[in-house]
Amino acid sequence: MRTISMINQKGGVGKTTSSVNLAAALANLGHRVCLIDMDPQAHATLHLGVALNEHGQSMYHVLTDDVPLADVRVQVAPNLYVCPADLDLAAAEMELSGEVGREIILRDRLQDDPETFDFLLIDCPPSLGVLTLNALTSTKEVFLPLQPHFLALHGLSKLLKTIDIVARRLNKGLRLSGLLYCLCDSSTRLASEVINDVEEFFQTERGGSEVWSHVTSFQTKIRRNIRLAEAPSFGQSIFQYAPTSHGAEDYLNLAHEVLEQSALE
Amino acid sequence: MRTISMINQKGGVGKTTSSVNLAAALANLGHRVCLIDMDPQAHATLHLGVALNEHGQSMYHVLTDDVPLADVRVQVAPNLYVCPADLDLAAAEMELSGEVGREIILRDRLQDDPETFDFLLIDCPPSLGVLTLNALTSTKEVFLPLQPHFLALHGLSKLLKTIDIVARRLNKGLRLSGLLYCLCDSSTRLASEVINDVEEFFQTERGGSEVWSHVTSFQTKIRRNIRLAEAPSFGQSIFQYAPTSHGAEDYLNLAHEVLEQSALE
Ligand SMILES: Nc1ncnc2c1ncn2[C@@H]1O[C@H](COP(=O)(O)OP(=O)(O)OP(=O)(O)O)[C@@H](O)[C@H]1O
Ligand SMILES: Nc1ncnc2c1ncn2[C@@H]1O[C@H](COP(=O)(O)OP(=O)(O)OP(=O)(O)O)[C@@H](O)[C@H]1O
Ligand SMILES: [Mg+2]
Ligand SMILES: [Mg+2]
Repeated sequence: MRTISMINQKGGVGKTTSSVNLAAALANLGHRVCLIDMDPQAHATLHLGVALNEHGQSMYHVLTDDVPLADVRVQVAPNLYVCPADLDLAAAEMELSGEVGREIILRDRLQDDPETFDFLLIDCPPSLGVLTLNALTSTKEVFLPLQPHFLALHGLSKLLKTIDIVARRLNKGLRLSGLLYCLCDSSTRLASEVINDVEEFFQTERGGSEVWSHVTSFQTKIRRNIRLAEAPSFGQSIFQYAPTSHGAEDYLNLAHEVLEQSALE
Repeated sequence: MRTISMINQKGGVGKTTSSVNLAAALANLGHRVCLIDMDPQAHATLHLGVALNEHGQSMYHVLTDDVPLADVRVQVAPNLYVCPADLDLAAAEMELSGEVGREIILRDRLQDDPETFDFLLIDCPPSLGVLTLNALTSTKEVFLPLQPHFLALHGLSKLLKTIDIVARRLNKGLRLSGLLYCLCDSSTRLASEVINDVEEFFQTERGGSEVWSHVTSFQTKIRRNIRLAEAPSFGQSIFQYAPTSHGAEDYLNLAHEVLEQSALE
C-alpha cells in the first residue's frame, strides 16, 4: 500500500482538488483507494458529496473518541472510499493539545484497520498543526501541491524542516516524494520563474537530507481549468463532471505518473 | 480609528493581497495606516519586503513576551506602518493554549499603544484559531475576502458563528462590515452563481444577528490579474509595482468605497 499526505501550509494551492481527483483517477484505473479528510473545512468530503454515517461520526470521533476508521468510512464509487471530516475537527486541535502522543493517534487507528487498500491519500488543512502532524506520522510519502506564485515559495523551507523532524523522531522512512504544480496559468513569466526557483532549490538541497533527496517533480502540470472549480458543487470528481476537460486530462496523466513511480519502487 | 480584520479560514482567497494593497491605497490617499501581520506564514511582511528590528522581534514577541507594538512596528512608506510576523508565530498557538485570556492579548497591547492611526488592518492565517481570535477581539470590523468558488461558500456559516460568539462574549459591537470578492474570473458562470448565492444568503440572514445585519458587499470586485501575484516578489504593493494595472485600479476603487463607508458612520 502506498500512503501519501497532500500537504502545503499555504492556503488555496490545490490540496483538496488534487487529493480528490487523484484518488478518483486511481480508483477508475482499478486501484482500491482510501481518501482521509483531515481538514476541518471538510472540503474533500464536500467535493465528493459524502454524508456522515447514521451516528454523525467523522474523523473527529476517530481522533478523540476511539472510533475505528471502518465505522466512519463511506464508499463513494467502485474502488473509492472516503473517511469524512466535519467542522468539529477544528476542536480536535485544542482538545488534543495536552494529550500524550497526540501526533500518532491516526497512525495507531490505521494499524488497527483490517481493510487493505492500494493507496491511502490524506488531504490536510493549510497549517502544520496537530492534524497535519497526524498525517505526517501515518504515511510514508508526502506530495506537495504548489501554485507557481511567489508567496507559495516562501513556505517551503518551514515545510521541509517539519517533514525532516517528523522523519527523524516519529516516522523513519518518511519522504517528500512528489512536487505537483497546480493552478498553472500557462504562459505567465511568473510561473516559469517560480518553477525554475523551486527546481533549483531542490537541486541544491538534494544532498541536504534523506527526506527530499529523491523527490520527483511531476511532468504533469495541472492547468487552471474552471471545470475543476465547478465539479465540487455537483459533489463529483472531475471525471464524472467533465470527463473530456483539461482538468480530467491532467489528473489522469498525473495518476499514470504516480503509477509509474510505484513500478520503480 | 477604523479597525478591520481580514478573515477567511478558506485558504488562498486573497486575504494577504487585499490587506497589503488596501493598506497601501489608504496610505497613498493620506490616511495613517498600521498593518498587523498575524499569519505565521508572514506573507504580508514578505509582500512589503519588511525586515524585523535589530533584536529580531515580531508579533510572536508581542503575544508571548510582553514586547510593545511600537517596538516591532516598522515604517515602510509615508503613512504606512507594518507590525511584522515571523515563522515563530506558529508556536504561539500551542504556547498560549493554556494561558488565561489568551484571546485578548493583542487587544491589551493595542490599548497600551500610544500611537494613533486612521486605519488598523490585521491580516489573518487561514484558520479560526487563537491568532485569528486575537484579531477578532482587537478590531470592531471584519472584512471577508471571498473567491467566488463553490468550496469558498462552505466556510461562511462557521465563520459567522465564530464572529457572533466573539461579539457576544469578548467584543461587543464587532461587525462583519464588508464582503470583498477577490480573484474574480470575469465571465465564468460559476462566479456569478456563487455571488448570487452569497448575496441571497446575507439577504435572508440579515435578520439573523446584529453581527452581519449591516454588511456591505463592495461594488468593487478584484479581478484576477497576474501583476498582483508578481508584486510580492519585488517587496512592493501593486501601486509601486504596476500602478496602471487592473490590480491597482481595483484596490484604489476599493479604498474609495471603504472611505465612503467611513463617511456614513
Ligand atoms: N487547476 C484548477 N483550476 C481551477 N480552479 C482550481 C484548480 N485547482 C483548484 N481550483 C479551485 O481553487 C480553489 C482552491 O483549491 P483547493 O481548495 O483545492 O486548494 P487547497 O489547497 O485545498 O485550499 P485550502 O488551503 O483552503 O485547503 C478551489 O475553489 C478550487 O475549486
Ligand atoms: N486578484 C488576484 N489576481 C491574481 N493573483 C492573485 C490575486 N489575489 C491574490 N493573488 C495570488 O493568489 C495567491 C493567493 O492569494 P493570497 O496569498 O493573498 O491569499 P490568502 O487568503 O492570504 O492565502 P492564505 O490563506 O495562505 O493566507 C497568492 O499567490 C497571490 O499572489
Ligand atoms: Mg483544502
Ligand atoms: Mg495570507
